[in-house]
Amino acid sequence: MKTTAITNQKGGCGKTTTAVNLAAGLAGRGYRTLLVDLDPQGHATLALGFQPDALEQTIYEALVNPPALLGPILLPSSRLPTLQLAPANVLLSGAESQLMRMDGREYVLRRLLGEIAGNFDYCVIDCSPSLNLLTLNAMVAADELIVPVQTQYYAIEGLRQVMETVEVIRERFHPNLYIRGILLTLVERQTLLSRQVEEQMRAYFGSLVFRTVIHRNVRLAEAPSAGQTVMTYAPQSFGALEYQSLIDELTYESPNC
Amino acid sequence: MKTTAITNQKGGCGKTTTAVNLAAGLAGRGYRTLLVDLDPQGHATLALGFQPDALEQTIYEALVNPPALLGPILLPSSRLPTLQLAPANVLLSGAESQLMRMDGREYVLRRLLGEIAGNFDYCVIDCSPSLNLLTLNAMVAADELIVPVQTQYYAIEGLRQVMETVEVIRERFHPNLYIRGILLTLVERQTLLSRQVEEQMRAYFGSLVFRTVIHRNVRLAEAPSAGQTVMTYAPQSFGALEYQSLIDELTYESPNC
Ligand SMILES: Nc1ncnc2c1ncn2[C@@H]1O[C@H](COP(=O)(O)OP(=O)(O)OP(=O)(O)O)[C@@H](O)[C@H]1O
Ligand SMILES: Nc1ncnc2c1ncn2[C@@H]1O[C@H](COP(=O)(O)OP(=O)(O)OP(=O)(O)O)[C@@H](O)[C@H]1O
Ligand SMILES: [Mg+2]
Ligand SMILES: [Mg+2]
Repeated sequence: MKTTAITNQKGGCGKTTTAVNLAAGLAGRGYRTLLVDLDPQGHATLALGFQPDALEQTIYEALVNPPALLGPILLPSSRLPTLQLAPANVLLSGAESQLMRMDGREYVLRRLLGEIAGNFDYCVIDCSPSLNLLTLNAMVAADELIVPVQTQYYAIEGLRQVMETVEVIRERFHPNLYIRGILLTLVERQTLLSRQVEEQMRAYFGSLVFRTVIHRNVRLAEAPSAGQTVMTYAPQSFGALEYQSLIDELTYESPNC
Repeated sequence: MKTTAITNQKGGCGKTTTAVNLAAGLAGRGYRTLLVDLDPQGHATLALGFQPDALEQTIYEALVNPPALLGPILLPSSRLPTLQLAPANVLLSGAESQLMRMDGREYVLRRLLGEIAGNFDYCVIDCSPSLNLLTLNAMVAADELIVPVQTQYYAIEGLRQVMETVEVIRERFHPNLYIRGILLTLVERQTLLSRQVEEQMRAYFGSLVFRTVIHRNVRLAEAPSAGQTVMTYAPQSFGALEYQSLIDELTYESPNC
């Protein structure tokens, strides 16, 4: 199983939109895929059509009750047979203080995912907009990171903080962690600011920036209100096609290992 | 001094843009205004033209070293004489675990602001996209909250979590706290989704939703890259005028107390 965490502490840069549509696109191609919602907002859970507050068990129970397993809390996606979800709801915000007190607190999610790794080809983790212990768990559990970045001024500044955090994690917890790529999201063809930021990002980070760019496309914002991913809600929309081209870039260059 | 915290755990909904331009607009009208950056991203600090990582002292030092005072760390705005900033940078992310260990940890910011209340008419606090102890401190220190909400699907769900958190805070820490209003931000006149969400918000929350709506306007996104607020960067832009009309709504209905 290859595990990718979608992370950036900058809010609203398209983490959930990327995690959900990446997982759905991989499942649509027949890969056995696990989507992990690690954000107490529960937006990845909502995006797959579930009501977070109606769930009896979520990732919270598996994280705070070792040696609980992930298997029993997984939900099958109604529209994509090879996609499963580890859901979250607001209770997850209580995990932070409980994890703090555990031995090996940074490795809790990694241990959980290790138990079910044989059942999946890919795992995608959606993170909350912060660099807290939950997000740390996601980075330690992941093989690679995708960092969505909006082409806006504040977004560039935030990238440095992400990079510095990754360095700390490589030194202290997970030497093999690497940034798979920076994904430019919510790109607006018509504004100078967006074009300028894209040029700056490519100048600074070179090939670390994916060739695929995700433009602002209203179908991507509508899909969650229908409880669907864009892959089933509007499969021919620009949004869906751009996420498909991201998957081409990801799967072509790195055969599953 | 009247203290307003700008908060919503949903990322990218315009918290910083609202906090910075509200504070600048109040200062532009001659009110003595304090802007508090309580987000380790330091975006409100950037928006006023400062380099967060170059600062010797920030709000972090005042929070974790009681009985430190706020006065010595305040920075005057270069363009608006009656605006001062309590800056932040990434070190602030270390405050969470230090505050956890303090007595009266929820009241630390409130005590700090109490010391300098006589020097200002208004105080505006920018919060990070989370419901952690720092944000709790902002809510306990505030007289009122403004909750920016993007007219998108995920945004509606998040509002319930904010409301529930406010109820807990009123019961346990601060009975007089109230939500001054919900501010619709990043509104797109041309999409059906945006209009539908606005209708739903007004149907659910009625007069709690400000009459003023902030439309998507590229000048608002450009201003921070020039180290300015929109009030000096593009004072006649729609973005500036809409924030001015928000201030009209705020100051007309609630004479400063
Ligand atoms: N390419 C896009 N085109 C149009 N809308 C988009 C696009 N990507 C994301 N959105 C919308 O923008 C908003 C922010 O995206 P999203 O919630 O995925 O970001 P996030 O980084 O997960 O936010 P948070 O920091 O709160 O977790 C959402 O309302 C989403 O529907
Ligand atoms: N009305 C608007 N029109 C155009 N761009 C806007 C508007 N409001 C905010 N923005 C831009 O959208 C992005 C998100 O806004 P902002 O950073 O203020 O949100 P936030 O809630 O403070 O984010 P975070 O959750 O990361 O703290 C920024 O790049 C900002 O410049
Ligand atoms: Mg999200
Ligand atoms: Mg902000």
